[in-house]
Amino acid sequence: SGYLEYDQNVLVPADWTRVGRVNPTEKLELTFALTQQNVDVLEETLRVVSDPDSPQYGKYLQLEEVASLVRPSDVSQKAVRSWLQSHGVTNCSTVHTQDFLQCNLTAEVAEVLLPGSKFQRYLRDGHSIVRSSAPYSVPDDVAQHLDFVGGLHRFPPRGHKASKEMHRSDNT
Amino acid sequence: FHLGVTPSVLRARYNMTAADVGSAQNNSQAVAQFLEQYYSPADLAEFMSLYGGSFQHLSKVDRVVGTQGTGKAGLEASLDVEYIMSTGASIPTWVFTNPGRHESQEPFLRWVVLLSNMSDLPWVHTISYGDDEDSLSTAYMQRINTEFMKAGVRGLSLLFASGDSGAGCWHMTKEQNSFRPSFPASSPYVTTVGGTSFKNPFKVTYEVTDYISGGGFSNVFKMPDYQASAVAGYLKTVAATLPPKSYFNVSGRAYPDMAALSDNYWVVVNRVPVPWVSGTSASTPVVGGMFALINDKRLMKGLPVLGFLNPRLYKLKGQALFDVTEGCHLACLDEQVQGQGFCSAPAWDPVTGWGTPNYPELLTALLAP
Repeated sequence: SGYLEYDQNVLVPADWTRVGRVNPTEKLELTFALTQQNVDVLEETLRVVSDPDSPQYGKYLQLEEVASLVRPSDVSQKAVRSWLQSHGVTNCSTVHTQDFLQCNLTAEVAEVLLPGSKFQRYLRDGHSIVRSSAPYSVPDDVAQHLDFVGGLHRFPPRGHKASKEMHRSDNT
Repeated sequence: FHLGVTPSVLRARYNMTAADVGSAQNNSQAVAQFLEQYYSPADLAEFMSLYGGSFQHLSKVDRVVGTQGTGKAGLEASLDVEYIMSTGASIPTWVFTNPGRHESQEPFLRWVVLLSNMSDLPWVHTISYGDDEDSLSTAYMQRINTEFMKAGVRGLSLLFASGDSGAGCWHMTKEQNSFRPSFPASSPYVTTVGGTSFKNPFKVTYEVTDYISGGGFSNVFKMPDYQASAVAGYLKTVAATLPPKSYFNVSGRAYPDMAALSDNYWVVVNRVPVPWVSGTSASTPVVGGMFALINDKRLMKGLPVLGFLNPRLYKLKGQALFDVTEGCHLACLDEQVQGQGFCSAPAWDPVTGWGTPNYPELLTALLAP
């Protein structure tokens, strides 16, 4: 209950090194993905605008139309904002579709807001990032209004450039 | 005879003529970079002066969204920009760069959020990054998948590299291995691009499987209707030689959808031409540039852009594509599969999809309303 990403892997990729806990006053930016409405309608709309045999083929939506379709309900928006405000988190920005909230907060506040989280700093090739070494949770009454919180677990994705030189020399 | 893949080699192989360049007013294409990957305008100019002599092209990026770092250019970013601008020649190109302004930002998520907040975007986006599905939460992947739907209903085409580990390998338990799908390549709402090599690496010959080409079946997303019959055809054709069923989820979204050359590219990075660059990072912008060019011709005819490509691509049933039927890709090095994943076969397969583009035929097929 309250663990939005119960199956999220929290292992540290081999090429990143943990340096230590971040200072409680350090600023973080977290992304709250609010639960959207009408995802089934969105999926069906995508099917008909992409199917060359459909009369709707190529009749794409404007961003505003997408926003009116998927925008989180007022209840969801209010629940998430009230929860953030109750922890003093007010420095947030949203997007056209209002289904993401990006908020600035300190590590100390983030760890209270998201029980279980422990923010650590990691290094790779001189590049530093902050992630939580443990799973986070949210209160039950907020969980139904959120899909996930970004900025806690996922390390930067890998590029798909193959190192074939090694294979080549092996073959040789 | 050639010493590696350059724009002229690609254009020759895929039957692109000097006239196949963009000219529409309202067309553009984009690549996205994450974390400390920058392209260099000087490298791009040098690349085009070395390799762009046979076709009209642009030598400058039209717009950078985000802040480019000041360090050395990255091979990944250079490859993407140089090659999307070689097939998508003369089409204005955007670079989304996501260096991670705050240490807690997720660069890929930041790009996804940006898409939801910009009303005017390029029609084609290529992304050469991915993670193992098992390293990500289901909630995250499902939501990102919905974000791809949001992009698709707006007419955007998103192309992702299929990965460079073949079918991959996941040591589920000490005793049991399985293949390891990659996300976002495994999303049913993006077009995933695999990789091929020339049969003769020094000639413009037919193509065979590049053994690194990522492909397989998602463990998270079910198979979408648009590909059900193509995949069923493959499974029937190669039934006797398929890997054991315990290695893959036969009812999952199967990828890639198509492919292009991914082996032995020349890239200019930090002013030096570098040979032997390989990976589906190379094939993805090549295919993206071609679809941007087809959008260009559609826009000139007053037609809507192609948007989410797969439903239409699968209806072609391989028409206008060079079918790749030789070779297999990598997988677990164990007794059961001995390093081999899936093998290519006539029509669609989970190594090279429907095959590689025959540009003029693809253009003809996709220029119909």
